[in-house]
Amino acid sequence: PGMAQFQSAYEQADRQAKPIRLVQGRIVKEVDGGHVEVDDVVLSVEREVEAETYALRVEFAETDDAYSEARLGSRSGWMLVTGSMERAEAGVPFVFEKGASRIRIEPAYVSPAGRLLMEALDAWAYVAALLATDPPVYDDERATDEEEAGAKLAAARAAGDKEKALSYYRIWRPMGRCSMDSRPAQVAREYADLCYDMGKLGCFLQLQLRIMGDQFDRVAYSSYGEAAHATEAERLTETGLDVDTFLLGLVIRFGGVSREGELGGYRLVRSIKESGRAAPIAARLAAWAEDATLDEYNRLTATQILALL
Amino acid sequence: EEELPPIARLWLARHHAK
Repeated sequence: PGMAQFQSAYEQADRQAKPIRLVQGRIVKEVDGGHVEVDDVVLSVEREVEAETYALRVEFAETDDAYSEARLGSRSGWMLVTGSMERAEAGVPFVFEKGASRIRIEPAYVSPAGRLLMEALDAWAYVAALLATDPPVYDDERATDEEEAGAKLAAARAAGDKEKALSYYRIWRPMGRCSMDSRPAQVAREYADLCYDMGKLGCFLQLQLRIMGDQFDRVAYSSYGEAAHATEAERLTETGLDVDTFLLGLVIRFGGVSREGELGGYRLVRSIKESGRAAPIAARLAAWAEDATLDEYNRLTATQILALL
Repeated sequence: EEELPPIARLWLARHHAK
């Protein structure tokens, strides 16, 4: 992409991004007819894209059992009916509602609203701009007959018809048979390599992120499968992009804006290791964790990624 | 760790305790 695309991604983020807030305190959950109260929970409160609603997530709790009790089955679409995030402070409760469900948070601590650090916005926008150079890699509609789509794809590839092959990859997403099945990742890798050959960097990177995040449809999931599948993050280096900024940009999160392909923490840590760039990235994460001008949510994430590294 | 914000310190303490 040209300089203008990076500039426009940055400006959009600068206008719309809002820091994700951290809240520590007691949660009272009235969801699906149940009533649960858990003390000393840490939640993140994130403004959703182009909406008045918030995504709520229990980040951690005092014990694993408390976390299981407090965690929310449905994170997005919560309306703030009492309180204000802009004026949030310790001791003043918030109430969120969605349909018949209700969540009351009694905060003992709320992270400051703060400003967004330019360096973090820049890293976020670097990733967003690169991924946005191609449209989303999969159509909403998927092939109804997996075997037939696979056979047509093989025929298009054998005939050297790259555009036709791309059109099949867009709809063909084989379902994994079990958590250890690496077939979905292999097909995504073939698709990514085709995009790479055709000079479609955004397409390549979107698929690369799915492989790094192990984000494929399967009939069963388990952490054994997640551990078994390689991230192939070393492939990033051959694209010529700034791998450190790209991986650091994946660490950064803001509310109010969206990007293709977000990764979970464990897979991101492993990708950083397998990229071969762990040492310089760890140094920058340590600086971010201690940087009082960065918002507290991203400082927590930097701390977590660094500790896991 | 003294340079970290309160919630990051709390997370780190619990992470080390596990």
